[in-house]
Amino acid sequence: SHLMVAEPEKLYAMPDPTVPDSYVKAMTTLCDLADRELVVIISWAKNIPGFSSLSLSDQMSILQSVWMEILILGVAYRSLAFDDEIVYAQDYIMDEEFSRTAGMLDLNGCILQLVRKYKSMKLEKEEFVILKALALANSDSVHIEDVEAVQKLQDVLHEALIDFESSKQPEEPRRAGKLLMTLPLLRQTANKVLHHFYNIKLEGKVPMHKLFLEMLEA
Amino acid sequence: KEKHKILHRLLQDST
Repeated sequence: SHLMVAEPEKLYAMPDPTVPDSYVKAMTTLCDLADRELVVIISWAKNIPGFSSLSLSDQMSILQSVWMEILILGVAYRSLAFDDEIVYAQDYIMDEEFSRTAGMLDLNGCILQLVRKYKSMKLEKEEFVILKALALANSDSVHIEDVEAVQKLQDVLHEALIDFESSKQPEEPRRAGKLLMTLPLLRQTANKVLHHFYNIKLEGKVPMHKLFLEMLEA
Repeated sequence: KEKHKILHRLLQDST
């Protein structure tokens, strides 16, 4: 219930209506949305029980390594009610054609694979919020100093998932494990998306806000 | 840490 309350409000992409759709416009819109989402994710992380008691340095290392996973998991969850469309925001939904224009066909295909997995499992909101917190706690950053404290954070959230499943889905004893087994695909997808935006940064054609750049460079 | 000053500041903000 704590995680349900900590869930942030929806953001809007607000693409510039005066600019025609193009690859650069799509990337500009997504980078701007991601920059604003990052601010929200950072304050969300502070509401995860145990996160704020970590050292500032460990909090930074964790967020720098998992922020894209948190972003993608949110996008995947928002896309659950749609057919083969990626919901970056309620006002920014990419179908196949738009994905092609935006140069995101392959990436959106990866995200769709994740969405299909969660769809087939009928992922619930409670499971989504625990999984998102677990993705945060599951950082494998080599820069973490107090590994034990991070492990404890992981254990508490893992426990929450097991508790939820044993009370809500007792007829599906392997459901918690099944959910955890989606985390590798989430990481793989997030890494691909990071690569994509890092290359865009190198090209230098898309304006990027400071926080987004800072996290991309980390 | 100087390179990551925005993240640092946002984590330190109390809000």
